[in-house]
Amino acid sequence: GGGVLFLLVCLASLAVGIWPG
Amino acid sequence: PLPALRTLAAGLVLHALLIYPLVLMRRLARSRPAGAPENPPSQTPDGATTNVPDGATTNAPDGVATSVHGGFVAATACELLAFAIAGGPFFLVAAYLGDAVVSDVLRVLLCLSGVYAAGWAIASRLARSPGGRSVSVLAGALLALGLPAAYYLALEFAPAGAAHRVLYDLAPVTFLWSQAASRLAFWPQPLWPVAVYVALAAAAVLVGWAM
Repeated sequence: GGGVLFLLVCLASLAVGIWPG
Repeated sequence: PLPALRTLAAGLVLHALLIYPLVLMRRLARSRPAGAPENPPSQTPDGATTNVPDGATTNAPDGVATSVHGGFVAATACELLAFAIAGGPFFLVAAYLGDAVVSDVLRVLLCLSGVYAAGWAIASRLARSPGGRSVSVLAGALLALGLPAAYYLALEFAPAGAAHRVLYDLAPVTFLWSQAASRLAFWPQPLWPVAVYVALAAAAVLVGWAM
């Protein structure tokens, strides 16, 4: 449970970071 | 360069203070220490009056574990280590896209470990009753969202003072955002917010002991 949420947060925040590019 | 490392750091701050504490609290509420009775101790055949085994944890009526046992500490330490390993590829990609170097990533990891320590301590040490769980959630929300909101209000309505600068460094989200910029000096500038996060974790542990 906790690990999946961690990976989701990583993926989402990285996606937000590369969104402008 | 893209702000990839910055958003990754800010997202992990939100994970450390808002999401991970909820996971920990849910796990603590479900966990039963080894050997603890599931049923109320009134069913002991010899009519023993002690309902609290020595050194063991007791369960509140609603099933909230009232103490953190060593297995939980070790398990969460392993879990945080696994987080660091699993997050490695994300940090690699974010550093590459954000034009960051190794020292930038290490600085972010240093700051994040302080934030995770605070989140872990708040969630696992204060949340021993329904009221404590409310306090934990409130503390995490204040740290993660309330401080940036206070920074914004100070910046907007009292820009003359230096309060907004202090709030910017104190709020973990904005502090990590600034520290995740590429090609800065290795040690965080300033360093005191990290000390504040570690001190918060220590204070939560002390309060947990006192309770």
